[in-house]
Amino acid sequence: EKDEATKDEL
Amino acid sequence: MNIFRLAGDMTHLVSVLVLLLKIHTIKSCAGISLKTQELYALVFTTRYLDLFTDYISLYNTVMKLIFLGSSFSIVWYIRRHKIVRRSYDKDQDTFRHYFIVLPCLVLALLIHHKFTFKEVMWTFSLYLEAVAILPQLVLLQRTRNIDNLTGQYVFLLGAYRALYILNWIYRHYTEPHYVHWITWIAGIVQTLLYADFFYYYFQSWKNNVKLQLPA
Repeated sequence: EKDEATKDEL
Repeated sequence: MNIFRLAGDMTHLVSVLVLLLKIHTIKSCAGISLKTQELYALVFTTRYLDLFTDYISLYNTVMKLIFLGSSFSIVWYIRRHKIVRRSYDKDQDTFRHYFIVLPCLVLALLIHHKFTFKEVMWTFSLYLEAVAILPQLVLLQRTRNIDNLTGQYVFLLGAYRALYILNWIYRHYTEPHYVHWITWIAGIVQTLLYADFFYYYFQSWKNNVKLQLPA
């Protein structure tokens, strides 16, 4: 299960 | 961090700094929609609630502070600065905030990843950012004159999100993370909104004529 990206994005 | 995202962040940074510099040097905000600037300040506020709780990197924190600081400074200049405010065209910049904010808030309450305050606020900021440019595009249509700094501002703003889409494609194929479909859709809608502006911007640039948006 991949964990979610884009929370480290602006 | 990949080149698309760095290019996107730098493009976004330049767009807000170009605008802030324009307003600060010529002491005028002619052609700039205060409504859009206020919506962007709201986007950054609701997007960066984790500014003091989750430390990701120095870059991330510094950029968040710059975006928050510049967007609120621009709003302050247009609202409070004794010279700049005179050039604000409030009769033309009449787009109602709540026509944009309320639907985005309702949508965020209905469609989100997790029903937590931070997550709903973050989702709200994604939806809001996608449509926050509308008052500015309406103002440009109405005033029909686009000084090239404003044109560059809108162009850079659109380009930054297009670069982010390339970043999401890159991350999708190269990283163990996944980019949530809400992020994809909000980003694509946002970029499409700029598409017609891009068309006229390139036409004017190619024919070397002043940028005119059709009524």
